Amino acid sequence: NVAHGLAWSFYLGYLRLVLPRLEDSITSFHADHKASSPRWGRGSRKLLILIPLDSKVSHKIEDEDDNIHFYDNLPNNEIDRAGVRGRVYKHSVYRVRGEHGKAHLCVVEYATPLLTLYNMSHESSAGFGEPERRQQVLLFYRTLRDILENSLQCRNRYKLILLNDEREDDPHFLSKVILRHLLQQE
Amino acid sequence: NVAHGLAWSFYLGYLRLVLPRLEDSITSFHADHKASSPRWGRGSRKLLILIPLDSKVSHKIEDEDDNIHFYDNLPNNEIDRAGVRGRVYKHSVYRVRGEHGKAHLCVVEYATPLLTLYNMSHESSAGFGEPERRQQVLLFYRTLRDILENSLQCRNRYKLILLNDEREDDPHFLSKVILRHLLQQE
Ligand SMILES: Nc1nc(=O)c2ncn([C@@H]3O[C@@H]4COP(=O)(O)O[C@H]5[C@@H](O)[C@H](n6cnc7c(N)ncnc76)O[C@@H]5COP(=O)(O)O[C@@H]3[C@@H]4O)c2[nH]1
Repeated sequence: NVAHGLAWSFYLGYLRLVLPRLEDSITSFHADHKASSPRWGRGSRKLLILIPLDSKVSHKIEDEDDNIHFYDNLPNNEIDRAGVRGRVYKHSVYRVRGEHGKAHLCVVEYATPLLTLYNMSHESSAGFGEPERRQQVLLFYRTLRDILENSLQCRNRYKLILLNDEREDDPHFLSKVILRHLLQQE
Repeated sequence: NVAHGLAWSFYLGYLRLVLPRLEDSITSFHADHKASSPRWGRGSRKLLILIPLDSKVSHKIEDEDDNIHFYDNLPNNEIDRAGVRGRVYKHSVYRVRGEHGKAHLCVVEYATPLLTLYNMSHESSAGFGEPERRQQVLLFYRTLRDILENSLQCRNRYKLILLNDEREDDPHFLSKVILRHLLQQE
């Protein structure tokens, strides 16, 4: 089951490495941006991980919703990995505006392995197609959720946001979902 | 089958992005290092991908064999991916000395997904153990080899090097294997 392995890979090869360092990255970022930054609520000191059920991942989140703007990147983390000296791990910070006009900063990205699921479903030799893909996304989400719930290193450092397909009609669907999750924490 | 998904992920999320740019990266690197660099043979303009059958990946290749030294990194490639702005992709260049004393430069790294296989085999909830792991490495290798052989964008840009377990006894096993593959091309 492809999704099972991708969830483990995402945890073992990425989240387990970066989530423990996230708090420090945000603190030093906030120190460098004191004068200009909008509020950093308590909810926004976590990595928000977007999991769209249709696997359609955007490379630039601001293209999805004009209430979302790229703000800056967190400082780079350099880790020697499998022969690559100083492999760079980083996250992007976005400014998300609510319907009431108030803006919040947050660290958000799509779950990268969904790109693999999406692309595999279009490669005939990869062995699965669009009908199975939605099941694989759900399996990815549940497996990842269970792994993270049992991970002491990652506790309270992330939030998984499962995105349903009805997002097509509302141009501000994504910013509303993100804000709802951010404000839930405070 | 975990290895099948990891091979596709490695191709779709990495090799397909970086291999077409490798030639240009090496050319600009060579221009910047003209005065000091040892020979860049024809065989070394490919990414050498190490696949150890026992899944035991080292983070610093020079730790494996004292005839291998880290030389420098190729220039960074920055690509917007899944909400991460300017995600960095790079490779490390190593200087490999032969038994006759002559040194060659090459771009080499371990296949990172093997780290996932290794770590999963030690996580009880991940669903497979050490006995199945070797089979998974072979499946990873064969799947990757077939995908790459059918990829027009990646043709002639890589070399898969399957490493057998008998490497424990010879302290210069790895450098000899790498040089044999490099010189095969010229
Ligand atoms: N958002 C995000 N930022 C990152 O820096 C990052 N690094 C990894 N991942 C995701 O975590 C998981 C485990 O990564 P691993 O390194 O074992 O496999 C990686 C690795 O073998 C290879 N690869 C990708 N990027 C690089 C890179 N920069 N250098 C070397 N290898 C890389 O190709 C595989 C698939 O990559 P992605 O499909 O981008 O998603 C990965 C994967 O789902 C990331 N996700």
